[in-house]
Amino acid sequence: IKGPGLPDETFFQEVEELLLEADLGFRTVAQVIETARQKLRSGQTPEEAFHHALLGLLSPSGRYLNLKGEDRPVLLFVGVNGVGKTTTVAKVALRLKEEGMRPLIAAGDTFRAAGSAQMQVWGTKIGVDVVAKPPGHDPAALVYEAIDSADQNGYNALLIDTAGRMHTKKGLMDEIGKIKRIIEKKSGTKPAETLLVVDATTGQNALRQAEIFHDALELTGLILTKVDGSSKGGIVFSLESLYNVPVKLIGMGEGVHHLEMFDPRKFVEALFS
Amino acid sequence: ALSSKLDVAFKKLSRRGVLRPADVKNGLREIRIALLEADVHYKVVKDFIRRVEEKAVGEDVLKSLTPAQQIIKIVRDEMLDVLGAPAPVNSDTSPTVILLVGLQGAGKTTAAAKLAKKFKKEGLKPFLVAADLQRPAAVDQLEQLARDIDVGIYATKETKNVLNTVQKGIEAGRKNFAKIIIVDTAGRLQIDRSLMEELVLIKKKVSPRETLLVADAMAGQDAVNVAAGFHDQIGIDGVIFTKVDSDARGGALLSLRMVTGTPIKFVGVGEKSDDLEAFQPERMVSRILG
Ligand SMILES: Nc1nc2c(ncn2[C@@H]2O[C@H](COP(=O)(O)OP(=O)(O)OP(=O)(O)O)[C@@H](O)[C@H]2O)c(=O)[nH]1
Ligand SMILES: Nc1nc2c(ncn2[C@@H]2O[C@H](COP(=O)(O)OP(=O)(O)OP(=O)(O)O)[C@@H](O)[C@H]2O)c(=O)[nH]1
Ligand SMILES: [Mg+2]
Ligand SMILES: [Mg+2]
Repeated sequence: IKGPGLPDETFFQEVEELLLEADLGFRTVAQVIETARQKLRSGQTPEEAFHHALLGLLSPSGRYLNLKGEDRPVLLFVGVNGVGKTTTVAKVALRLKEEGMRPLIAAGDTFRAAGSAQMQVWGTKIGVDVVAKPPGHDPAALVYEAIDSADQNGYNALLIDTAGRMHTKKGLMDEIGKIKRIIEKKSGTKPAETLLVVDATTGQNALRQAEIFHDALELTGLILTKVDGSSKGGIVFSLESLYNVPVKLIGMGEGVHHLEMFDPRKFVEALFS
Repeated sequence: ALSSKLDVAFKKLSRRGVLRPADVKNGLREIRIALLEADVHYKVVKDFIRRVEEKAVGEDVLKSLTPAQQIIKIVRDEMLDVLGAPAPVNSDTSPTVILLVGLQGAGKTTAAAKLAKKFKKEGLKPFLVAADLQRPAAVDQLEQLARDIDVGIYATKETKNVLNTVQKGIEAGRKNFAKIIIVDTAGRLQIDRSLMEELVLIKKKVSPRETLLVADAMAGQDAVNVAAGFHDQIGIDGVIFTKVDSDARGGALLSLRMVTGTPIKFVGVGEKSDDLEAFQPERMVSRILG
């Protein structure tokens, strides 16, 4: 799109295919092409037209983690199975620790084999305390205890890892709703962040995930993981434009420092590279 | 649903005898949208639509079917043709070594336990090898699952040498008189050269009877690249399609098939060790079409 000259229909077809292949989805791609055409007619270059059309889909909301509002912010990490929640909790906890905070982790996956153990191993690796219970322990009760522990021991941030759950399972969505209500009742306020972790390789199903999780929990942000893979993660454009929930962080590797703030411009650039 | 969309597109055609190219084009547009929204790769969609178009143009509209139904039938038949028949796991060698590979989080470790439970039920003694030495508590995870289903396992945390662990694990399986040895590996990107070389070396040294790609049903367009990457570099004998209990349409499956030609062996339909089913092509077609 940086080339000289006026774009012809072949150009639009090529861009359409590039955007489809990036998982923007049929409807969003049509929307982008239409917006870009208008911008081209008004004199923008192809590069400007497409960049603006894409950036225009993204949420205008702030992309920093909301940590300032209270003395002990609670960050709740949710999402479907295998997307990278546990790993991301570790990454964020270490980031907060490196920025001078005293985070506490609640190993809220008491369901999956070694779910809690995995979070505990991470806690040891990064030097952050973890509240853990034996498998089968009620996750809502664990969260209740973790909030107590945070308050009694002077931690100033609480990160809650939860079990992977399909948005299609009503019982599991009820459970996470209950966990959130416990946080609200115990803290007297909503979690500072309710973050849906989304795998960059996910296709259009990410929209269903966001819809159901947002409905149940009122999400404050998204975290896009596995951006280091070959997938472009273009589902972000539909996610943000449909639900107005901003991607705050991106995971770009399995190492604990592979976490970055989401940069819309860089993300749009990467689409075309 | 697709059928009602096609009904609208073809409302005017119920009296005519033959589907004309223009009529077919309208229907194909709806089908293209349905397939793209189902996560089928756009190139696969292009190719697929072309094949359907060839079959649809000039066909008589059967007296008993509306044009929409006829086009859908052609699409279904074509998709069934692409998806192929379910294939079993080959257990003709003794022991049969099955190597599970795939992206991070696809469901390999869970699939290893599911396969072991299934073989145990069928009277084929299974044995598990925990060869993911990288992910925190991965060995613990498979050990716990092995305990849950009461299956033998080789699990060590004393080393980071993956090839060595695989070889020792297979040896332990043999000593255990196991008929099927299932090797769980660490998730990896097909674009990660050193981790893909690790798999190439394992395959070379151990010659698994089956190398199965464990792939997530929620995957989007990139599934094509992942499948091609694994197939080209190490060769895939079959696919286990996981998390089919989500409401993902699963179009990645069509892409996987058209690009690699590898048979679909199983689908994962939940988190428990019982949640493994045989691949059912008809059900998958309905799901992809929406
Ligand atoms: N390449 C890559 N892998 C990642 C990233 N984030 C997580 N992973 C890997 O993805 C796999 C799953 O990560 P987990 O943290 O266990 O995911 P989860 O959402 O907690 O999984 P469940 O609790 O089972 O639902 C692990 O192998 C991680 O190392 C990332 O940004 N890039
Ligand atoms: N709902 C559902 N969840 C599944 C299915 N298969 C696996 N899972 C879940 O998906 C998550 C990831 O599964 P794992 O078996 O840890 O995936 P993996 O491929 O071994 O992950 P890595 O070793 O990190 O690459 C876990 O929460 C599993 O319980 C399935 O068919 N349906
Ligand atoms: Mg987890
Ligand atoms: Mg695993």
